[in-house]
Amino acid sequence: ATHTIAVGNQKGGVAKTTTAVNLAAALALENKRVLLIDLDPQANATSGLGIEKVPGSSIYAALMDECTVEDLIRPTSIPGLELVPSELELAGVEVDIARSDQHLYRLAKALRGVHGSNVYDFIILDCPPSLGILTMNAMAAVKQLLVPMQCEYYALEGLTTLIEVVDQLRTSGVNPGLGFAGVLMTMYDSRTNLAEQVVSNVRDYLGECVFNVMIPRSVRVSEAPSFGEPVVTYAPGTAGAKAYKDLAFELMERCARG
Amino acid sequence: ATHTIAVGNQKGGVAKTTTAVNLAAALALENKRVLLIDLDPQANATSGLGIEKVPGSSIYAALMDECTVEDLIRPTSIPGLELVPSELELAGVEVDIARSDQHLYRLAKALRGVHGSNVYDFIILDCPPSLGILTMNAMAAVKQLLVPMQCEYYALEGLTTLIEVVDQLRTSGVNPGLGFAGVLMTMYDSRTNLAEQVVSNVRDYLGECVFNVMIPRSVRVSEAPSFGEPVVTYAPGTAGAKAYKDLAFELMERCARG
Ligand SMILES: Nc1ncnc2c1ncn2[C@@H]1O[C@H](COP(=O)(O)OP(=O)(O)OP(=O)(O)O)[C@@H](O)[C@H]1O
Ligand SMILES: Nc1ncnc2c1ncn2[C@@H]1O[C@H](COP(=O)(O)OP(=O)(O)OP(=O)(O)O)[C@@H](O)[C@H]1O
Ligand SMILES: [Mg+2]
Ligand SMILES: [Mg+2]
Repeated sequence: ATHTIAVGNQKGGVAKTTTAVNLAAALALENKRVLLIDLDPQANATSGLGIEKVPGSSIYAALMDECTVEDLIRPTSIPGLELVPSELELAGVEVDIARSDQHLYRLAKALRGVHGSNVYDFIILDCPPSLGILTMNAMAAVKQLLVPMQCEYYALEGLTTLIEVVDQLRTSGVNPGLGFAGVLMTMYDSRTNLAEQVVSNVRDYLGECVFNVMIPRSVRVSEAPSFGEPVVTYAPGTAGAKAYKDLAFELMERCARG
Repeated sequence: ATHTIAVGNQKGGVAKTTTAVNLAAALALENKRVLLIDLDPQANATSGLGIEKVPGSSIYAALMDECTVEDLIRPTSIPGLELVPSELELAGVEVDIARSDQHLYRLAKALRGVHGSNVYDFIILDCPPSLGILTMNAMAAVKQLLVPMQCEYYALEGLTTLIEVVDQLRTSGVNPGLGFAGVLMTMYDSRTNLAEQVVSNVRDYLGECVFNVMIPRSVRVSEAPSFGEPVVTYAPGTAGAKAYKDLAFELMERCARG
């Protein structure tokens, strides 16, 4: 079975891309077959894996039924990890499909091929920082949402909104099977009270849904993209890289439990 | 004259809201009359000033011509600072005005009253993390864009995109008078090489456009919103608060020079 997971949170800068790229790479390093889809017009996941941003290479064409997702898949420098890249043209899709029929299901339809083919163990979607049409398409197309969550006050505020939106997508019938892969605490700095307060707040509120592993704030993590590599290969022995490898194991366990 | 400044950057989490809230407050503390408009459906600027998020209180109604901006203005706890709050309903405006005529000029039209009345010395707009309709409306309605910029690699990537978009808005005639108030380096941590590299990169590329003041990473800054206050009143003696007060002076000087 293929596990398709959207990495999303409308709050900006909470480590969605860093999590999508490093989780995908860590799963590939564990011999899983992984496809990462960059759904953000900023294309940070694309450059984070050292791939050129080429006009016309994004999922835009597949969302407009001009080609299939399979046509857009590119290899990366990590064996077992493939990518559908992004580029700025993707920003135009929000207005282009806003008024059309079934505008929430464009991605779900485009992914039917790769879902059915059983070629991948995991498909990971990196979402932009908004609740616009691209993120809604991602939430309509998957069964699991992984929510990176900075240990900060504004991020806490956004969490309740996101949970309400997921509930609405479930109860309105847009995606009754949508659930949470989990909430991941990121950029955790144990020296600050604020981080401790936010973590205990989230664990009280969401319990088991919160991953045990927390990603520490680490400058190696933020350096890696400038070398076009995930931190799990750029600096494999560091705290951030180890935490993302632990995340891959914890996620595989959760997927096995169902 | 009223200076209207949009605080924007499509990259998420670069301190747009933190900058908009603290700059607005620091200007008010210098006896300027300031209006802050929260254009982000996340409504972080609203809660960062301790204001309740109330359905129907956002600028949405003014963008749909159902009322004026003046009807929506609320006082804050800081003398001289008023706010047009936000709430989640504002997220709907992207689809609602996407197909209508003049959809880029809705905000410019709505602000004509406050612009002409000379009631305010500064109007500050906090933008969401995207290049969608709300941010484009902000860039079509102002003469100055202030760009907060985290000292990180992904933020550097987004800067060239943003500069291209501003150029297009100018040359296409959407807003020929649009310019930069400046680029502000935020969450600066002098202990990391990455920060030093990014800062020297940006200063080489943009020279005078970059503000002299840099905002240091400081846990007091990220604690302040949980108390519903900007850091300039919550912890006025700290490095982050002082830096935002220096920013207010530097901006006033730039505006005086024209
Ligand atoms: N554990 C970490 N330690 C230090 N820096 C980190 C960590 N995780 C992410 N970062 C840095 O924080 C910034 C924000 O992360 P990232 O871009 O992945 O977030 P995002 O949620 O994808 O942002 P956006 O909302 O713009 O899509 C980046 O510059 C990244 O390098
Ligand atoms: N100088 C600073 N030192 C420490 N933390 C900071 C600083 N500036 C901002 N922060 C924190 O970083 C996070 C991101 O800042 P903020 O929310 O203002 O960015 P933003 O660009 O408005 O995000 P979004 O893209 O979601 O609108 C917040 O939790 C904020 O409290
Ligand atoms: Mg991202
Ligand atoms: Mg913000």
